[in-house]
Amino acid sequence: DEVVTDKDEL
Amino acid sequence: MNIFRLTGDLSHLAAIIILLLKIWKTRSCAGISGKSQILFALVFTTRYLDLLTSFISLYNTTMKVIYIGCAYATVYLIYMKFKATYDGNHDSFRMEFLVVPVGGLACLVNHDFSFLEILWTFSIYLESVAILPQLFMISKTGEAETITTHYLFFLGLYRALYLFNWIWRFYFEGFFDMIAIVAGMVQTILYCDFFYLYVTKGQGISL
Repeated sequence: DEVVTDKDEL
Repeated sequence: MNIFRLTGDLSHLAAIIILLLKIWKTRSCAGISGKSQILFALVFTTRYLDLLTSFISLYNTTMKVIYIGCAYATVYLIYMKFKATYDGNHDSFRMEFLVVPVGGLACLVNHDFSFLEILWTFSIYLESVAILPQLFMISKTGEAETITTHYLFFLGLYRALYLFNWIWRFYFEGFFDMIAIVAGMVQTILYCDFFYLYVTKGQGISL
């Protein structure tokens, strides 16, 4: 799946 | 990763640890809204589900696990271990007044209508207002202990620093996420009144 939102940010 | 993001994360971590230590050391959760803590546990749970699907970095995984673990530990201390000291009568904000509208909004306004993304969006919206039961409790009792105000200060500072992080990322990476930015602004604005009291009255607040 394409990452939609930035899951690096907490 | 930039300096605003890092100090934001550390500020968030400091807030969480301060609250846990306060409750643990004083053996009391007086003045702390259990409902806000339940909402934060819900925020972390719904936002960090990607822990199960993808790996980003050791830093990322570690922080997420710490945030989730501390959130549940705090809820456990309030509702189980030090239940006798929990001031439920003054913690009367109705959680469903936040969770239901936020859930509806997350379904309507999101980046992608998929399970993980809707829960992520829900967590962003919910986090922005999750502190309301705590602020409501302080307004009801008319006071907050020094250490509680430190907790609120770092918790508010964290999202304010994230706003600078997003400005930074917009200029240097062309990145921006309108949902996170608007929710982050709302979240920070909710703390402004408190920031003013914290700076002018310093530490312990009595209204």
